[in-house]
Amino acid sequence: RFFNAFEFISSMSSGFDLSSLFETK
Amino acid sequence: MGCYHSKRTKETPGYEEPTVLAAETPFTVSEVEALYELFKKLSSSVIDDGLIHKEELQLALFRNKNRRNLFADRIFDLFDVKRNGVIEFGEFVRSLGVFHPNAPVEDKIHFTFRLYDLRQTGFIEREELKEMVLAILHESDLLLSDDVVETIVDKTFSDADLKGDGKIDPEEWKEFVSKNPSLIKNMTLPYLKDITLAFPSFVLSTEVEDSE
Repeated sequence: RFFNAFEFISSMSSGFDLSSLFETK
Repeated sequence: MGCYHSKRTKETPGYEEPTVLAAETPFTVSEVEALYELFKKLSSSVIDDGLIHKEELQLALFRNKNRRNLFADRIFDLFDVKRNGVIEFGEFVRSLGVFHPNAPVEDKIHFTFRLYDLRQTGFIEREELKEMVLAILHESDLLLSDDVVETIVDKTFSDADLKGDGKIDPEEWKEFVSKNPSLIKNMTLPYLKDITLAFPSFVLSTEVEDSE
């Protein structure tokens, strides 16, 4: 399968996953 | 309860009325008010001044206020629309609006383009893509030879740069995302659909204000 660099970035970067903002309750 | 809330919010710098923000975003007034509860928590975690500083975003994302990250930096810069070094409540809500499940896909695609356009030239350039790949490898403690990284970047870039001019413009990015929809997966936060449920203590007071 083609290794897509952007897919790699978006799936691996914790800095681009804002879901943890909602775990600050 | 409504009066208690209003008194506190008027003292917060950069506070904007939920009705105004709801009109400009996919959020309801109640959801904007629930987001204010989240905003207050984030904006008081390191410096209690009602504004989100970069260290506070880093603390929320990584549980570590000193952990620097290329993408967290870019997210902060994009949220900090006024470019004054802090995220105000209005900026927070408007930016998060793009992450709402009901926000237009075009807005999500545009946001990712700006995120990856590290030097804000209006294009995603090959060197920027390589820099981002290297940042992820570093963040993940993964090792790849420079040859392998070059090959990955070349292949991805040639697929996205349809005009072959050495840079990815917004139209090419839109086309590339349409072929690879997972690229905007991070741009939708399901939490935002249930934000009032996430902060149930606040719903009691917002119901009063909504009915007024």
